[in-house]
Amino acid sequence: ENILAVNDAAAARVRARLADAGVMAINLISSPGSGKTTLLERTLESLRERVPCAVIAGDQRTDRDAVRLSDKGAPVRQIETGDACHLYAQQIEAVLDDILADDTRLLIIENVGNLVCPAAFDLGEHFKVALLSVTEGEDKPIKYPSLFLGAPVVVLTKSDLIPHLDWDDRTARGYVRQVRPDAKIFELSAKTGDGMDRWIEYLEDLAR
Amino acid sequence: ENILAVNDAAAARVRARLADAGVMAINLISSPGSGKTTLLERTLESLRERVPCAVIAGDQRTDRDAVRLSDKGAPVRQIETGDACHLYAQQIEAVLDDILADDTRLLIIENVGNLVCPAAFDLGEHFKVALLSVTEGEDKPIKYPSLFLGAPVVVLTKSDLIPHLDWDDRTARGYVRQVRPDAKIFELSAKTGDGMDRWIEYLEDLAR
Ligand SMILES: Nc1nc2c(ncn2[C@@H]2O[C@H](COP(=O)(O)OP(=O)(O)OP(=O)(O)O)[C@@H](O)[C@H]2O)c(=O)[nH]1
Ligand SMILES: Nc1nc2c(ncn2[C@@H]2O[C@H](COP(=O)(O)OP(=O)(O)OP(=O)(O)O)[C@@H](O)[C@H]2O)c(=O)[nH]1
Ligand SMILES: [Mg+2]
Ligand SMILES: [Mg+2]
Repeated sequence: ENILAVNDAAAARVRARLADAGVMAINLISSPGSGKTTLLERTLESLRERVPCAVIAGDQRTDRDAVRLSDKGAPVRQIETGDACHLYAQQIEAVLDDILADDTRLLIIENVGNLVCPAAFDLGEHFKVALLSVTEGEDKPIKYPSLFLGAPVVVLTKSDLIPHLDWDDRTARGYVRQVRPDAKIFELSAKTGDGMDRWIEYLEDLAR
Repeated sequence: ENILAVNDAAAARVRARLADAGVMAINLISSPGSGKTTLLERTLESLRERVPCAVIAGDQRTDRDAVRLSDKGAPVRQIETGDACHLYAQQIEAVLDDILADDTRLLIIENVGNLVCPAAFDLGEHFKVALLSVTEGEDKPIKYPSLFLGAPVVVLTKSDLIPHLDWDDRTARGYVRQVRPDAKIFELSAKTGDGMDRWIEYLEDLAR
């Protein structure tokens, strides 16, 4: 299908450019409101002056996420996708010059909140990171397998809310592994900071 | 675009059939894990022996939602959409004979968890009902306007969790109305039952 072919050609160019620039890129994908932007707020604060980052935020409308992520020491660009339920590689390619500096080591893309569409569109990233909020229910990986199949890293978010929910951690991790046996799983609360150390260490290591 | 044209032709046929049968149909749309199925579980229990209902559940994979909604006294069918991020009207049309009885008055469709795609695909329903969980953040309506623009009814779910969140009700309702000024808003907890009476009364009235 032509749309996919055009996207993938752009993704290949993005991938080559990031390789040239020595930049690691991750594509954060999850349902609306799973905590992507909040996680990125805390992440950028922790990595500031340690790992030079760049951020691309995608949303149907508004630049609210980019605004929240600005003044954290990393260049940020917002892409409004309009009716589209996911970012396209062409959109990533178009803003790279604006956000990549000579010393950039980590590019983080926050995709449009959606558990389905972004899974199908390669943006030229090194890999996808799927977020699943503990408020969404344990069975999301098996009900929305296309994303989790392609995500080697999964972040379970809002862990601070677990005491107030029916969330069963073992069950949730079991479903993640049922779809992606080799998934690397993080569980954290961007709000309280619980589990954030391990996530930050992982990113620092990734960007080495 | 051909896909949309084929869908809308099927939606017109569904709409005509439901009108013939005197059945009111609503299309429940929200993010994954916003509480659609849990709301339907309690709804079917409340409407049992009062309003004959039929249910169609859509998911990428599994029949978990249909299984949860079975043995509530209403015929239920699961549609697995595979890679698709939304139900199609043709899929609804194909199962109507299985679930409509002579006395059916209310058809409830639980769409695939997604805030974007389902907004674009008419299923032949009377109207869309958008769900927004208080865990997802107040700004979803303005960030994902295509759904809320087309939803005359909005249900704010999981209200029992508000004490543990930063949720601001006035702000949230303000954003809903910014996109859809005439929205009828329900706020409830399917878990505790808070606000459910008003929702059930509304459905009984709708199905009259
Ligand atoms: N309790 C708790 N709430 C959180 C946490 N992280 C995020 N939230 C809340 O969850 C809501 C959504 O957070 P966001 O970070 O905007 O979510 P998002 O995934 O970026 O949303 P979209 O970009 O619209 O898809 C907000 O009300 C946050 O305050 C957390 O660790 N704990
Ligand atoms: N605290 C609380 N949790 C709820 C409520 N309603 C649903 N949940 C929880 O939210 C999670 C998801 O609920 P579901 O009803 O499966 O959500 P859904 O929208 O049908 O999910 P998908 O069909 O996969 O999109 C489950 O863990 C539920 O127990 C509520 O009113 N209060
Ligand atoms: Mg965000
Ligand atoms: Mg459901």
